[in-house]
Amino acid sequence: DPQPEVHDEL
Amino acid sequence: MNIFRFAGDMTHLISILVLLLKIYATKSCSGISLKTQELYALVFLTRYLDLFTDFISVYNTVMKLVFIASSLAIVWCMRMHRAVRRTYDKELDTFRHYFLIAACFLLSLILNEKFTFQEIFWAFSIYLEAVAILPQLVLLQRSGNVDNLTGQYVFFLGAYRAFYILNWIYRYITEPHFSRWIACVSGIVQTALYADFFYYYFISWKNNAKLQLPA
Repeated sequence: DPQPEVHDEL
Repeated sequence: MNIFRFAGDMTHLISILVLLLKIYATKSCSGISLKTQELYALVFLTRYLDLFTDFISVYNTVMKLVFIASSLAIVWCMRMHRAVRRTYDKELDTFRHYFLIAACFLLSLILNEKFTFQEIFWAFSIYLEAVAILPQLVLLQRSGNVDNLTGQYVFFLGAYRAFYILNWIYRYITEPHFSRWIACVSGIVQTALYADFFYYYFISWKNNAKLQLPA
């Protein structure tokens, strides 16, 4: 189960 | 962070500063949609829930706080400031924005990266941001005449979107596992909504004439 990426944009 | 992302963030910031300048300098919010501003406040409040859980960088944290504070300040001014409130084009600002909120929330329940509280609200904020400009565009269309600062406000907002698309293209090429379909597709939809406005903005700029939208 792939984890969502960290949201690094605004 | 690449130059396109930075340029996008800066034009976003400039658009907000232009709007604050218009409201403070002219004590007027004519031509500005309160509904769009309320949607943006909701966008920032729901997207930046990660302020409490994830730390990316000082830059990110400061920008998030600035976006939340400035959007709330604008809504507060338009609702509560006596002189500013009088200039609000209430009868032109009739877009039913609650439908947008409901539709975006439903979509975020179906299409999200993970079915968790934070990820659902993140997706909701992305969908809502994509359509949040609609009440503003409808208001401009109805009033026909667009004052300089309002025109520049929408122009910088559109520029922010355009830079973010360049940023995604750049990241897609340079980062091996870059895939943010929710943000990219929503961002392209959002940018497309500005296309019409941009067309008339450039026409007026080329002819050195006042920006007017066709009825």
